[in-house]
Amino acid sequence: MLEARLEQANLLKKVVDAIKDLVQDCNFDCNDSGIALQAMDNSHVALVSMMLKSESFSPFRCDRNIALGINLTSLTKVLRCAANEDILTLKAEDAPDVVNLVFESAESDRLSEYDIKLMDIDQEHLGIPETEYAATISMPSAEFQKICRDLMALSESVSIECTKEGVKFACSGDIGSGSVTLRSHTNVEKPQLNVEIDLSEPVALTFSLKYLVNFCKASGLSEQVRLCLSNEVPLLVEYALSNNSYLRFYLAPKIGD
Amino acid sequence: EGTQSNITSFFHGG
Repeated sequence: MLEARLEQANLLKKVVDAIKDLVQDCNFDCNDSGIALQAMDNSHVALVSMMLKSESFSPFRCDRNIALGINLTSLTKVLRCAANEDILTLKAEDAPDVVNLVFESAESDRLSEYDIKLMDIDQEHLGIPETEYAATISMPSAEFQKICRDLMALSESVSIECTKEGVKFACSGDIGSGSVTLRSHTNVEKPQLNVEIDLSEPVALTFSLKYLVNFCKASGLSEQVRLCLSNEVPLLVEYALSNNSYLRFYLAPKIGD
Repeated sequence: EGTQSNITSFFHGG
């Protein structure tokens, strides 16, 4: 059986909120290392990969591999019933029809309990190759969100160009063009504002802004976002969570002119 | 602006 207790319901609320507009029905794959999810969007352009390590839960118990097929709209409805600071426990039997969610208030004796019916989801699991990226950029997640939203007002696409000079986000559309360039920057007092650029070779790629803006819904999960780029491979946008847990998005590039 | 590629052409089933 599965029993996984999260100190704060807020973490799962934010993760589900960040991905629910991109993917609808997902398997939450539970085993002794934690709870993982991999799902593509309907257009097969983007891939979501979430890992909540067992260390992110206390306690965590999962005796055998269980796939919980959950509709994220249903999960959102139930998670709205939890206060952000509630303790959340996920429970399921070994061959479950439902997943059980228990919300406990740390400050009162309230205990809420919900069951969500599970679905049989036949999901294609993709192998993501280990990649040595040519450019890795760590930057404030709020800054990345603002850049993507600002540029989307002008264009559907953004080119991300990373050289030793810095990283340039540029777009052009019917009304004109725009760009934002960032250089490496260290803020000793506020390290969450750091911009770090690790480059082994110059990279230039074009991506759909609609998807990037969607990924940025995860900004509340982490102060920093990591962008990993290599020419002609999907962009990795990573929000690191505590205990080595993560929420990653992969986006296929636009190719040719 | 280029043609949108498909994620499955980079990551294969496994």
